[in-house]
Amino acid sequence: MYIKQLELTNFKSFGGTTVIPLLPGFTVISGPNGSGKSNLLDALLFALGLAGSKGMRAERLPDLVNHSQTRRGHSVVETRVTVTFALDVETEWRVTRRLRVTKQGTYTSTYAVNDQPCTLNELHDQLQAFCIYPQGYNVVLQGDVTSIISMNAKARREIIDELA
Amino acid sequence: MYIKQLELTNFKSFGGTTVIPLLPGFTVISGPNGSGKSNLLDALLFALGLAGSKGMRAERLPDLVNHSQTRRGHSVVETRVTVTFALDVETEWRVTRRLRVTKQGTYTSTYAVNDQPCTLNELHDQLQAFCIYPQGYNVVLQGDVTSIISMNAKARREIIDELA
Amino acid sequence: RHQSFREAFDAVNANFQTIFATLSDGDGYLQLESPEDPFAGGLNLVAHPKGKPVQRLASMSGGEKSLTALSFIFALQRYRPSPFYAFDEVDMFLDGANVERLAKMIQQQSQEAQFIVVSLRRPMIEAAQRTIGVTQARGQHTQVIGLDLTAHH
Amino acid sequence: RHQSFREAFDAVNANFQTIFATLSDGDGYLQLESPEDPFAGGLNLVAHPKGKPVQRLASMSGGEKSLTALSFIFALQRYRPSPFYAFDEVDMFLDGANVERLAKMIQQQSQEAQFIVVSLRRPMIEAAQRTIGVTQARGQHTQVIGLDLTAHH
Ligand SMILES: Nc1ncnc2c1ncn2[C@@H]1O[C@H](COP(=O)(O)OP(=O)(O)OP(=O)(O)O)[C@@H](O)[C@H]1O
Ligand SMILES: Nc1ncnc2c1ncn2[C@@H]1O[C@H](COP(=O)(O)OP(=O)(O)OP(=O)(O)O)[C@@H](O)[C@H]1O
Ligand SMILES: [Mg+2]
Ligand SMILES: [Mg+2]
Repeated sequence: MYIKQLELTNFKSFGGTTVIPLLPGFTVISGPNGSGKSNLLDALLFALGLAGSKGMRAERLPDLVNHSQTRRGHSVVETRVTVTFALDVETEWRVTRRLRVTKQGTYTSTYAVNDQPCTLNELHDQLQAFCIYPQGYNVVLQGDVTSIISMNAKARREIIDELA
Repeated sequence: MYIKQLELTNFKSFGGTTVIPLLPGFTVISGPNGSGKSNLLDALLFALGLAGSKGMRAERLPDLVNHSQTRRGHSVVETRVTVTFALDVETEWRVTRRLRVTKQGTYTSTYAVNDQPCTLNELHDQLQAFCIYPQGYNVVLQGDVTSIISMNAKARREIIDELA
Repeated sequence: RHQSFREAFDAVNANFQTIFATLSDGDGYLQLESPEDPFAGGLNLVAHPKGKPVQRLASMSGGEKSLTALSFIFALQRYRPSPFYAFDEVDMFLDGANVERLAKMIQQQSQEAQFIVVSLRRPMIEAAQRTIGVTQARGQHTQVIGLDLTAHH
Repeated sequence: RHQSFREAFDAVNANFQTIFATLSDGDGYLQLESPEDPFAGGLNLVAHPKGKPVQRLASMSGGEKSLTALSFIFALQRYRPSPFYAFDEVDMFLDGANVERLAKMIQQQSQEAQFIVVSLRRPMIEAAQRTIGVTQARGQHTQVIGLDLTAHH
C-alpha cells in the first residue's frame, strides 16, 4: 500500500486543481523557501483529518482556501483535497475532504471515502485498519524534531502511552 | 577594533589551553555536529559577561569546566578565557574571566581587564564605551532566530526599549 | 494498562538503541523517571554520541539533540509500522555527514514503506529515487515542476 | 522616555525596510500594536515576500519567517553598530539561494565590523574570507584545525 496520487483544489498556495502522481519508495520534495512544500504536507493532514487548523499553520479552517479565491467575491468558496492510495496493483482507496466557506465566514467540512460520505470517526477507524494513526508520527512537520527536544519528560512519556 | 585572539583553558570541550588567532572581516567556523563550534561562542559570552549559565547551555557555572578536569579529583579546578581586542595597530585590550571550582562545588568567578581585576559592572561600562552591549545582539545563538519568531509582540517591543 | 505500557516501552526502547547506534555511532537508551510506576513520572532520552560520556538532552549540541530526537521518532514508527511517512526538513540541524547517514537509513526503510521527504540539503536530494520540485513565481500559485518519475537509482 | 523610544523605533523601522528588501526582495515594516502609546502594546513584524499579499509572521513559511527575523536582528545592529558580531547557524532554515543572499550581505557588512559565523552550509563557507575548522575525535578534546589565515578573496 502507498499513496498513488494527491489532488489539491484551491488549497493554500495551490490555485486551481493540481494533480501530483506519487510512486512507492523514496521521494524528495524540494524548492525555494515559501514555494509551497509544507503546504503539500498540510494537504495530506487536511484530507486524512490528522491535524486541526493550528497543525496546518492556519488561524481558522477558512484560511486554508486559496486567497485568490476569497478575494474574487464568490458567495461560496471551496477547497478540496483527494488522497488516492494504491492498496494493490488493481485496487484503489480514495479519501476526499471538502471545505465550503460562505461569504459570512461560516463553513462546512465533509469527508468521503471512495465518494461515499463518512464521518471523521469512521475515516479514522478505516485509517487505523491500515496502520495510519493521528499520533503515530506518520507526518513529522517542520519543528516537530525541536518540540520533542524541548517538551517535558512527562509529555514525552505520554507519546508512548498513546501508542500502547 | 576587532577581536584579535581567543584563548581558552579547560573551557567546556576544549581541554588544556587552545589559542585561536582571528582576523578582521568575515570568518566562518565549521565542523561536524558536536565538535565544539557553539562552545567557542559560549567562551566569548563567558569572558565578556554577556550571558548567564543558561545562556551558555550549562545547568550551573561549574559545568563549564572541562569534564576531564573535574574527573581527575583535583581539589580545585579552573577554567579561564581571555579575549584580546586590537584597538588599533599598536594597542591591545584584553579581558580575562577565571572560574575556580572547589571539590565541594562552591566556586568563585573573577574578571580582569589587561590583568587588572575589575567587577562585572566596570567591565560592562568599558564594553559599552566600545559599543558592545549585552542586549545588542552581538552574539546570535543557535535558536535566537526561532525565539524572535515565537516570542510575543510585547517582548519584541521590549527589545527596542532596551536599545533606546 | 501497566502491562501494555511496559510492552510498548520495552519495544520502543530496543528500537531506539539500535537506531541511535546506526545514526550516530554511539549508545543511547530511554530512561523512565520512575520505573516502578511509569505513570508517576516522565521519560528521558539518554545518549552518548561516540566516545563521549553519557549525557542528557540538555547538554548536547544542536545536531546531537536532533539525531537523538529523530532516533526516537524512528523507534516509535518501527513499533507501529505504517504504509507511508512524510518528513518536513528534519535534516536542517545536521552536518553533511549526518545528512548522508540519515538519507541512507531512509533509503533502507523506503523498501518497506513510502517516504515523502521535504529537504533543502543536497545529500538528501541525491539519495532519493526521484525529486518533485515546487516553485512559486511572483504572485502566482504554487507550480509543481520536474516530476521526474524515472527512478535514477 | 516616549521620545527616545520613538526615535529608536523610527530608525530601526527604516533599517528593517531596507534590509528586508535586500534579503528577500519584498516589502516589510515594523508595526506597533498601539502607535499612540507604544508601551501599552507590542511590536509585530509585517512583511510581504516578493509578489505575495502582506502577511504576519504566523502565516509565513519557515524560511520566510527566518529571513524576516534576521532582517530585524540586522536592523537592531545597524541602529547601534558594534565592532564585532557572532552568528550561530542562522542560515539553517534557508534554501541555497537565500543562503547566498545572506552571505553576500555579511560580506558587505564585514567591511565595517568583524563577523564570526558558525555555519554548515556550503554557500556561506565559500563566501567567507577564511575558515576555521573544529573537530573532536572519539573521546578527545576539541581540536582547532585548518586555520587557513590566508584570505582567499
Ligand atoms: N490560503 C492561502 N492562500 C494563498 N497562499 C497561502 C495560503 N496559506 C498560506 N499561503 C502561502 O504559502 C506560503 C508558504 O508555503 P510553505 O509554508 O509551504 O513554504 P515552504 O515551501 O515549506 O517553505 P520553507 O522552505 O521556507 O519552509 C506562504 O508564503 C503563505 O503566505
Ligand atoms: N564541560 C564540558 N566538558 C566537556 N565537554 C563538554 C562540556 N560541556 C559541553 N561539552 C560537550 O560539547 C559538545 C557540544 O559542543 P557544541 O554544542 O559546541 O557543538 P557544535 O559544534 O555547536 O555542534 P552542532 O553543529 O550540532 O551545533 C557536546 O557533545 C557536549 O557534551
Ligand atoms: Mg516549509
Ligand atoms: Mg552548535
